Amino acid sequence: KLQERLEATFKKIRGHGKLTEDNIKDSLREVRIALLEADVNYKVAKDFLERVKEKAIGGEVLTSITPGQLFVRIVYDELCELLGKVNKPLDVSGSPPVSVMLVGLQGSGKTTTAGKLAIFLKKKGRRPLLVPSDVYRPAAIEQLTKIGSQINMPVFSSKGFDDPLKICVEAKAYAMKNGLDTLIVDTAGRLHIDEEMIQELIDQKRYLNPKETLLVLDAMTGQDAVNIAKTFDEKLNVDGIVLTKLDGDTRGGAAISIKAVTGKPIKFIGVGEKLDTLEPFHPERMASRILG
Amino acid sequence: AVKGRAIDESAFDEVEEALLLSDAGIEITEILVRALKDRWKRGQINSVDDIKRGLAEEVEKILRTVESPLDVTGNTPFVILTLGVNGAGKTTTIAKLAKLYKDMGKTVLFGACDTFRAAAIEQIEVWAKRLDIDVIKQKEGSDPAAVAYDATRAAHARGIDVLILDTAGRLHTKSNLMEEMKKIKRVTGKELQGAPHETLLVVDATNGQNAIVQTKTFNDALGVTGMVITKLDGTAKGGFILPIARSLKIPIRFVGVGEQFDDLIPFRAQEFSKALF
Ligand SMILES: Nc1nc2c(ncn2[C@@H]2O[C@H](COP(=O)(O)OP(=O)(O)OP(=O)(O)O)[C@@H](O)[C@H]2O)c(=O)[nH]1
Ligand SMILES: Nc1nc2c(ncn2[C@@H]2O[C@H](COP(=O)(O)OP(=O)(O)OP(=O)(O)O)[C@@H](O)[C@H]2O)c(=O)[nH]1
Ligand SMILES: [Mg+2]
Ligand SMILES: [Mg+2]
Repeated sequence: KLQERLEATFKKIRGHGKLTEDNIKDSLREVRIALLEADVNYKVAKDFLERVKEKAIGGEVLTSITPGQLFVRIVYDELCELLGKVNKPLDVSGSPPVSVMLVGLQGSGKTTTAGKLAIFLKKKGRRPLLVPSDVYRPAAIEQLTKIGSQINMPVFSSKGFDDPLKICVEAKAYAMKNGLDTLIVDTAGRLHIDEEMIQELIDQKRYLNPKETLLVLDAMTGQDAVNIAKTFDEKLNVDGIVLTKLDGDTRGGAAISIKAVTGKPIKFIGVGEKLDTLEPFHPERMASRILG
Repeated sequence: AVKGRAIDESAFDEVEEALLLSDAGIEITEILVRALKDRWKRGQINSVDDIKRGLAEEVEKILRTVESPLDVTGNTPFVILTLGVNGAGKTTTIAKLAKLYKDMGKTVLFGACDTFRAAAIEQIEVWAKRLDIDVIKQKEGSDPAAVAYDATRAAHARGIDVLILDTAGRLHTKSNLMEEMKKIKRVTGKELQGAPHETLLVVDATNGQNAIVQTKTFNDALGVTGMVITKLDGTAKGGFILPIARSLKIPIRFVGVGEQFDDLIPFRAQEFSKALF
């Protein structure tokens, strides 16, 4: 456990000692190892540790707390601070129909998350319409349609369309006609470096003018998380992140990386394949998980 | 003349950074950096170019031990059981494999053993139609092992060359799902002795260190005989195959580089180590 490893590095300080640049050097190394093992980006970890170092130096070690405990506390607090201390809720305010657009890499969990969001919004008294706009992946429209029927939610019938933009135009009209107030738009997975596909999203977003553009990211993502998040954010101006598949044992350091590099809040986490497995993001729980 | 800039200890920081950024992980990074520093101390490395070349050699050496192409000629039908976590690229990879084997003049059959996920059967049917391949399936919600059994039986009866079984994505931490996979594998073997002949783990190149524990867990539970690394057309490097190659020695059969059925290439240690940096 990290705390135990840190206690060992602090064997030299006791009681009324202070944390100094010298005596925290080994501890910083231990934290760095923990962060890298947790998939925090190499450069993000470096910057993070600099801030921890500044915070830690001069710290008083009281008799009631060990130097290891003090140090872990500092690291934990810094992580919580970075991850965003307050949960930023989904914003669906404005004259209906309001749009929420889901974007991200292939297989990250967008289509499933769309279904989960529909349930979430229904519980908040909204009347969502699921909009399948992935015209590329085999049976993608069928997938969201089936999800919709599993949870008794309306799904726009995109079948036969080959243009995501046209789907959004027709879906909006359908929503207005049927008193549905929130469009949940599922898009095709795409690489952040696929310029043509990113342009398609830019065009789609320009038309929809969504209240929320959510980047759906797999929590198992490694060092590449910074590239993915940075590019999607630069090209699309993302409003929030959904981190999926946190029901596994991945430490989820990608959360730190994307928050550090985009500043955008993580709004939800996905913790299962069933459609009732969307939870609000809790920074303290994520911080503990990352520290292992 | 000096080939490339002369070096000091800090030149090795770049190696460390490159390896860590590739998702190789701390352990193998320290091992490789130490190996290169030893060479430098013994005078075998004298420039930055030497370091780069030395690193490529060390990486290639490790990866060559897992460069072992899949030979499907040993059995008829040759049964491939695919598995992996959710969204890794299993179903798409199966389509790519089918194309590869069809182009070789082989007959291919699909077993649609993902009876759980919405439209999973429809998805594989689209691919099957494009490839003019049959799919053995049952209705959504049925027992995946029953489908595996039917598909193996059908492949055997029809004299099919290659049977490829698609399964539902599952996180390796879910013991009931791991038990389900064991049952699928067991039942396949009951219908045809020796089947499945390849237990193929599909892993997403954008994963970080979790790819290692995924592989270990699936291997401990089921015995993985081959791997495919997908989505290498992105910017992720898939460096986790270094620690996996070193500790588990599981052959890496193919690499996925796109979403179409031609986007599958055989794993080559040399090409991979070049692309790593
Ligand atoms: N265990 C787990 N599985 C998830 C979670 N979210 C999604 N999945 C699964 O991940 C796989 C991929 O999910 P999809 O919703 O199809 O992903 P996608 O982003 O729409 O994929 P593309 O459209 O191909 O880009 C499916 O097997 C889902 O059931 C989650 O939070 N936990
Ligand atoms: N860019 C890229 N995308 C890929 C590759 N392989 C698969 N994909 C995409 O990844 C997404 C998920 O692929 P699937 O084949 O559905 O993955 P899966 O493992 O069967 O997913 P589940 O059955 O839900 O667990 C799809 O959008 C595929 O097109 C690849 O090599 N490169
Ligand atoms: Mg999808
Ligand atoms: Mg699949």
